[in-house]
Amino acid sequence: LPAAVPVNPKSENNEGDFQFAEGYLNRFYTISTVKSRSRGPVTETLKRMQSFFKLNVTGTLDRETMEVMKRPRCGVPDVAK
Amino acid sequence: YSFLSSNSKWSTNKITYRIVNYTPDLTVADVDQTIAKAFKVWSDVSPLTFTKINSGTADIMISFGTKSHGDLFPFDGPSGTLAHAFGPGSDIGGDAHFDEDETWTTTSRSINLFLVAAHEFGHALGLDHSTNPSALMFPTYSYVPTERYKLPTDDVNGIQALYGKRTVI
Repeated sequence: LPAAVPVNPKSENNEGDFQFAEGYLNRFYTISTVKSRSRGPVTETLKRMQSFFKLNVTGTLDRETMEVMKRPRCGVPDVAK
Repeated sequence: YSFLSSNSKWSTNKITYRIVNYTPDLTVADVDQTIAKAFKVWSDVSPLTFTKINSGTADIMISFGTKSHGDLFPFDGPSGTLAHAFGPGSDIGGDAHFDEDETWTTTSRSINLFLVAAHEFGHALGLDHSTNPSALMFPTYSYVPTERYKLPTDDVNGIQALYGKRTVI
């Protein structure tokens, strides 16, 4: 898996957040492990997640997105594998 | 609302369930009553009936487990993933698994078993996650009072699109 979800370099996210978000997207939104070697498709996956939850669709790992990702939830993917 | 797939529904309206094991967080009676109540939210608005069996293979097998628990989708400890279920089908199809690392309650404290079970049974009947935040089938957990619980309109529309409305005789 790639090292990090693409984020705004000026954001305050730490590496733990990136890895958590990447695991979340991989589990519930199915990041392609091949395509995600370039950052673009991962950003698109993050946008799909933000769109699903009616968040601001930025493709960046902002605080609001992280809060949704950390909520307890059902284990069934939002985008099926 | 949305469906797991276009053909993912039970071919019969008479569905059986079995509680394979129980959480130590609640009494057996509490779990039995809570699971029955979770099925009732769906049977109240559709032609489906749910019958509990105590041995053999039921359409919906219900179990509590931790981490790796016999399928390809291990649980993750407290919080995070609470439970998951499989769409209608044979073998593991229809089954619902609950993470025993959660603290299950029948109140607003910690994780309410009724709300999670009713959500998972929606999957077991063929419903996918809804993007409507007020729907039971929204993927994240939030507590709402469970006394006199009424299934949200989005979920009623979803289950009735799959199985039709309940016929009043």
